[in-house]
Amino acid sequence: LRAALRDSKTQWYQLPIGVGIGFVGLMQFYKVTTREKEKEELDEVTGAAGRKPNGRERIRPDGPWQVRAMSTLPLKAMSRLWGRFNELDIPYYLRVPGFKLYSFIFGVNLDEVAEPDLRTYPNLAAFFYRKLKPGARPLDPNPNALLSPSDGRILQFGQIEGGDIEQVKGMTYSIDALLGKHTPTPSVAHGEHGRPSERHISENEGLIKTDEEFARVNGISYTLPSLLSGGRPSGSTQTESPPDEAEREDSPAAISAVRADLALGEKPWYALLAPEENRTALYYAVIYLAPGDYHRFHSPANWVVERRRHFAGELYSVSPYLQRTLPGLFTLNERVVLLGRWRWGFFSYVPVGATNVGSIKINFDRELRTNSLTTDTEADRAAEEAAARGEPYLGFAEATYASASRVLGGHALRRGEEMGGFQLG
Amino acid sequence: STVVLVFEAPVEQGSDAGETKGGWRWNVEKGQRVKMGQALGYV
Repeated sequence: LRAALRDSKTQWYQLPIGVGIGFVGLMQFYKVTTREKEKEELDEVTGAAGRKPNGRERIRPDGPWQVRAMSTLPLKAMSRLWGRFNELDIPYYLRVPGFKLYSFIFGVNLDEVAEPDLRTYPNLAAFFYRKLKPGARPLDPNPNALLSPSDGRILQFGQIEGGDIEQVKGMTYSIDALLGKHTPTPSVAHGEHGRPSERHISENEGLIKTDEEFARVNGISYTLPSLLSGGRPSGSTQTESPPDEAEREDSPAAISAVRADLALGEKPWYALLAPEENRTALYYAVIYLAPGDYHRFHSPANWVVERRRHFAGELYSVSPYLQRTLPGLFTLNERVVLLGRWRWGFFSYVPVGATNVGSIKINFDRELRTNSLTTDTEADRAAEEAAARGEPYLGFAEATYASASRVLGGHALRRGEEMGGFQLG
Repeated sequence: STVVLVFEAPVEQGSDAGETKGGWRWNVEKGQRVKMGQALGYV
């Protein structure tokens, strides 16, 4: 062996280039295969693709390089910083030219702003969340109309078939991903005919037959107007000097006025909840609010909000461009899902946050905090607790509204009533 | 920011006479600008 090593002549020569390329290709294929295999094994362990071991959703969107680059940015931190920046007071004499410039760029109609003196808005955040003059947005007089909850542009609408909602340019996502699982109620999901509110009715049947009984459920003197406004039982709001009979909330005149307002006619109160038609379907509409739009939103119909689900997701931009390029955008972003019923059955209202407008405010839900470190931490903790229990993390925190409206089973909203809005950051 | 509405509504039903009644009808078009309070559709 020593002689062979010593006496053998070493001769170097070039490999054909094709062999080299083939070798590099083979190595690359091996690396990719190994990586994919590791990923599949991880998914098997965690139970679902794209999840951290604790179950909290990790945002790993597919799409062009712009989307991938965006997914590496700390969008929520940037959004909070943007919000803080816009809460800085603008020098008094710069407010008018500043807000006029903003209005010019984004098309704000200053004639309909409730406070015409622009100097009273200390910063852009206050101007952004401005109110409008009374009567600037008249409600459609048809009581059977579903109203637009805010100013904006209709991006998409249609009927939900097979549980999928179509996004712009044909992208689809499932209704479960948007609203959370077990939604809507089985009567809708299974496409059964009939009245989805039978549970409510059967619980209360025999108790409530008239408006007077409606006003005395379970011995508590709730009244129709107070229920619909989410108010307290009338007994707890009595003043020292009793109001005139005509002004009392539970007076026949007041009840008749509300019944007329709700277009109830001679129907029982639960007609608000139960559809009369035999066959129903699920519909959807997507409305995009541009930066210059009025950013408070109002109730699109008379309905009862039964519960709220807060998804502490990401805060991608929701511009039409990104909606075209990022599939399932609405199921990634932070959003508040309000679930309830209207007279035709299931009803839900979903404000979806964006990078510049990350804070969603719901007027009747003071505990709700969106785009905050606290909610992120709580979501992480909830995910870890669920993982410790061996249960899947559902991805949202849920609250129910049942305090004031025991009869309706939630918080009642009237058409056109202000529900909340989007705030900067 | 964006708002998504998902709701249940009656399906328009046709009769033998060719008439339709009672269903949900949209009152908007894709890309249309809307104002708060404007009707998106009717039952």
